[in-house]
Amino acid sequence: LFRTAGTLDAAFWDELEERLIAADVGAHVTADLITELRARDARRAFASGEDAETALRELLEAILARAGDTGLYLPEEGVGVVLVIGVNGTGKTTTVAKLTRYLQLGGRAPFLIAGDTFRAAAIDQLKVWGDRTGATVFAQSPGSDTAAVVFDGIGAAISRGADTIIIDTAGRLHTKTNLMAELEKVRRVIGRRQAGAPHETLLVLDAVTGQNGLIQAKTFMGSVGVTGLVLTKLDSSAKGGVVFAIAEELRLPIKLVGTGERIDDLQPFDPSEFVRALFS
Amino acid sequence: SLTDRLQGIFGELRNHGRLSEADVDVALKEVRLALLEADVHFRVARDFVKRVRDRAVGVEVSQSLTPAQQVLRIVNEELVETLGGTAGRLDWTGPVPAPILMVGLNGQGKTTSSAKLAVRLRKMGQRPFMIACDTFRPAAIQQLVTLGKQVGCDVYEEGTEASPVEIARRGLEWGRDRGHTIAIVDTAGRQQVDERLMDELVELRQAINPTEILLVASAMTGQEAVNVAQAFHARLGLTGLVLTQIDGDARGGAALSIRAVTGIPVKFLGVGEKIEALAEFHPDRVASRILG
Ligand SMILES: Nc1nc2c(ncn2[C@@H]2O[C@H](COP(=O)(O)OP(=O)(O)OP(=O)(O)O)[C@@H](O)[C@H]2O)c(=O)[nH]1
Ligand SMILES: Nc1nc2c(ncn2[C@@H]2O[C@H](COP(=O)(O)OP(=O)(O)OP(=O)(O)O)[C@@H](O)[C@H]2O)c(=O)[nH]1
Ligand SMILES: [Mg+2]
Ligand SMILES: [Mg+2]
Repeated sequence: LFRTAGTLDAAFWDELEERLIAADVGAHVTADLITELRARDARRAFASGEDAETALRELLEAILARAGDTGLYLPEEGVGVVLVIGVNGTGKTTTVAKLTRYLQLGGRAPFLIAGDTFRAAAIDQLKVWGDRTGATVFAQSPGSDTAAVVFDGIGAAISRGADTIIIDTAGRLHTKTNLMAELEKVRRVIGRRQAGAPHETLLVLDAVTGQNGLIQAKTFMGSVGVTGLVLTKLDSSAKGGVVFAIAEELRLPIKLVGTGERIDDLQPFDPSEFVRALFS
Repeated sequence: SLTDRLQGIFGELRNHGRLSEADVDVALKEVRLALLEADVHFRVARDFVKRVRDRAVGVEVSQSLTPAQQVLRIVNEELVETLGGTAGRLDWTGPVPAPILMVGLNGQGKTTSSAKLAVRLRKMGQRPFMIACDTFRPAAIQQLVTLGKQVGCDVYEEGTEASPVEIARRGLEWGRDRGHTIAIVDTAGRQQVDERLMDELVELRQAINPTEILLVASAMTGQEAVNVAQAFHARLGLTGLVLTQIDGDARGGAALSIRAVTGIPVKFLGVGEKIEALAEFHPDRVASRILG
């Protein structure tokens, strides 16, 4: 389709495509990006590979910018509620702990609700983090009904004058309709117990995830609504490229990134740093 | 689906006698796309498509199959062959208890799979127990102990103060004294780029000389599956892969990538969160899933 306009030959474009695929950007988003860049090159040739890469970075940053606000919004008055969701093993519980510390540093005092009543030692795990951060953890016994725990937990938090509630939930595959229905019930119960809540519903996504990440985001978004992504394990070798498809199709912004297993390994999302790291 | 796309491409090919290079190349573009969508590593996809091309060009269009079906059959055969079938055979020769070391990235299902494996081995007449060597993650030991209680399987643990190597060594002695035949050693999740943690695993391997070292990885793993498997394999010598979360809709291309690049066989599939949810690996089922 495209004549080789300037200095950039087919080998260059093939290599660029491979780097994007290798970063989990996905075949379709990659094809669109390469098509756009080659069209520009055809109109006015890039002087060098570096120039083409700079243009690519701009395109990627533009995709992220269109996804929306990366800020975390909790009300100034009344209790702010954060619901943390996602498929199994992505780092939800650890993220709840990190977010607790992050908000504490900003002057808030999060109250935690142990909403995973299913998995072995899930409540114990959150309680350890509660001890380490000094945050109160509300829990009932394993096997309790999650919606009931959340309902009672919010009541307990409010009666304590808590300014922030973070709700940890059990990992669940988005394909499990009963578990997604449970999550929808939890969401309804939250709204009923506290008007306007949850203020943030964060989908926790493992950076090593491939194209399934898009389906995860779509399904969770359609089910309970998602206000932002937490992209975890960016300290791995994974680039998390599936977030571009998520940004493009769902306008879902990344709000936070996890960069390790320790309490302070959580940072607000920096789009240009993320795009730069994609190519390092 | 890939079948529909190929059917659309070959729709007009009704009357040709053989699959021409041009026909095959057009079809293989779709196959490559399907593999990438399934998270197959781009180099593995490229090599795979080359092999299929060699087998498909010039093939007589059979009377009973459409050209699309013809190409698909070759793709399927090649996929099943590559994924290859040393299904679920675990090795526990050597001194008892034979150690099985569970390793992998954070949150992939090692602890859950350890308990699942224990139950399966017991059904096969073995006397397995588990050793809790994750001294880092909060409540990791409690998680393994709870699972052990749920299935009536011994768990050896020493809390979080001792080192994983000490716990594993003493655990094996403890297990031997109690007549256990297999020790499933659960370890902390780690990233292969973390040299210190990879060194720790090498030390553990040298200390207990496992008969099996299983990489546990989620079916939703993307392109990094190759880098992860290669690193763990280079440092430890993996004997098998446990692919978890197959009960979701991730296509699982990581299985093909890992198998093709490292030769490691898929030994088990995690097919749910419950303890019974461990299945034997069947290449044909995983193949059709990868193709979508
Ligand atoms: N390297 C790394 N590991 C992480 C990160 N976030 C979480 N983890 C680890 O990932 C593993 C799983 O974390 P959890 O917080 O238990 O994940 P989860 O989503 O709550 O898991 P389930 O509740 O079982 O679905 C643990 O080993 C964590 O220490 C991260 O940013 N980097
Ligand atoms: N749906 C599904 N969930 C699974 C499967 N295997 C494990 N899980 C879930 O995945 C999550 C992580 O499992 P763990 O066993 O804690 O993973 P891990 O590798 O030990 O995690 P770390 O020790 O933190 O590295 C838990 O919520 C498990 O219940 C599976 O085959 N299917
Ligand atoms: Mg959790
Ligand atoms: Mg574990």
